[in-house]
Amino acid sequence: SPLPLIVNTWSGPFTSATDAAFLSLANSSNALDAVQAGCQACQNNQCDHTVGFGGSPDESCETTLDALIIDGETLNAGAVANLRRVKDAIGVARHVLDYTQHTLLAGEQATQFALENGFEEESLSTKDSLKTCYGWRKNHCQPNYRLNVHPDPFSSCGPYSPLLSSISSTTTSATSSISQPHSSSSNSQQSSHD
Amino acid sequence: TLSLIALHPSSSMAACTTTNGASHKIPGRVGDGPIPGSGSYVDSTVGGCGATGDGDIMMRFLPCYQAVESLRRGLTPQQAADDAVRRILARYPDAKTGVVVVDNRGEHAAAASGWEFSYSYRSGGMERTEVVRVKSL
Repeated sequence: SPLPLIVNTWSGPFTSATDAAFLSLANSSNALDAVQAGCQACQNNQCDHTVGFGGSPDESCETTLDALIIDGETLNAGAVANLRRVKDAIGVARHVLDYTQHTLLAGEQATQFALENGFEEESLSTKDSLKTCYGWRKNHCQPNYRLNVHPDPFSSCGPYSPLLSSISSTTTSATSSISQPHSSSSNSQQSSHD
Repeated sequence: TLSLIALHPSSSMAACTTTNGASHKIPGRVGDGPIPGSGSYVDSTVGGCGATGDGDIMMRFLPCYQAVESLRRGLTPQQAADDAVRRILARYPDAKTGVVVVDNRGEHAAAASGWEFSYSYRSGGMERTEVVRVKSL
């Protein structure tokens, strides 16, 4: 029998999550506890700097976290989005699942929920993440997700203001906006991803 | 982004996703990770799915919901993963995607576009985790 089984995206440092979840299942915990253990392993290890604290700073140099956990038996789900200043995003998502009737909490209120549930408040920035952000600013804020703004987001930092004529031309045709996206995928210099 | 699926010997399943999103995003931006059906999805009666990639695009297609529903309709994990990615590529040919699918019997497969994607797995009897490299569609 192939069971128990753990499968996850990516390799390299991400195998720490595979092993943590597998060992959790091998120790007779349930599937929900196992996936949480796997996600927490990657959060603690900052896998590839795309998981956990100290990675992917936003324009303001802040790191925020997103997490989701789903019980395949009940289809119950808990999630947090744009979680600020709390490291254990999947732990907070598990609390959303276990202790609320909601599915997704976001932003500052998600942080407040986490603190009310005993999670610690701390900075998610590191020297590396701040260095990444300062380097981005030094490189004229490239790559950049802004669109139809002034100054030109593909050569200049903000603050930005909208170009009203461009907005009207891109929102009047839903078909053209989805078939020819003015998003990260159309920017060849864009290398960031989730 | 880490998306992970567990299949317990009792046949119960669960899935999770955790990520710090995309670098240099506009403050307040949320990607596909915490969206059920996008970052991950699971139904113990059929299987589960995890995804990663260009979150602003992927969240418009709910690829993991699509893949699990494809399993429900009788597709294999490989067919379900391919179908989910091809639906995105039909609209966004340059999208970076990675979708891994597991059915409730433990069969797994993945599909990707725009980069060399990989996934990891470990099952009963394996002493260490194995890695699968996935070519872009």
